[in-house]
Amino acid sequence: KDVEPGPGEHALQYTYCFWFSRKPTGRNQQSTSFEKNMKIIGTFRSVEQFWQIYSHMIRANELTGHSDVHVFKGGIKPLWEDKANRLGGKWIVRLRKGLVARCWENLILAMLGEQFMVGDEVCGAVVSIRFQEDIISIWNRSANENQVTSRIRDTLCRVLNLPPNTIMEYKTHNESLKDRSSF
Amino acid sequence: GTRIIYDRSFLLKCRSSPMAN
Repeated sequence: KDVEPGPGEHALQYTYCFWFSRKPTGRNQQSTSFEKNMKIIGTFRSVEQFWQIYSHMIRANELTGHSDVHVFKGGIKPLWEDKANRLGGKWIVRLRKGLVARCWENLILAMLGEQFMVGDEVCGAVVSIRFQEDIISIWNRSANENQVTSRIRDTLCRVLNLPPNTIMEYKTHNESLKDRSSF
Repeated sequence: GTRIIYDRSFLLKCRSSPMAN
């Protein structure tokens, strides 16, 4: 869906979509593919449109079960197989319970505000709620561009203001495809 | 080309008073 910034609103560099997915439980588990299980919550092109959607969403720390919220640029699906992601990868940050809401907000604000300074490389960001820990990740197009991935890591460290012992790892989507696991 | 850059505090200000910026 095409959206434009409203009159007097602050345009963003890109259009973005919010997606939501939750791992199906019980008998639905096998019949529902990951893609079918993902729903677009909203599309935005301005700072104001972003807040309108975000303010109505459940905060990341209040999400339950095995759920993920994705914010991706318009035209890019949050799937490894998407053309924009095929050669890409992601930085993964594992967070102990209690930190996710603040870190997730800081991550998306940095992305929307173009703080990463890596051109068109960033594809989107994901927050993944799990039982023991929460995980945030940021996806980029080219897993083999070391300069790009280092810059993303450095910006992540700065904007998230993470505790010093936080574990960060980079995983290519190709590896994820091979082991069929996100993390 | 030119990129539209916003810092965190500006984005947060837009949340609290969208038309005041």
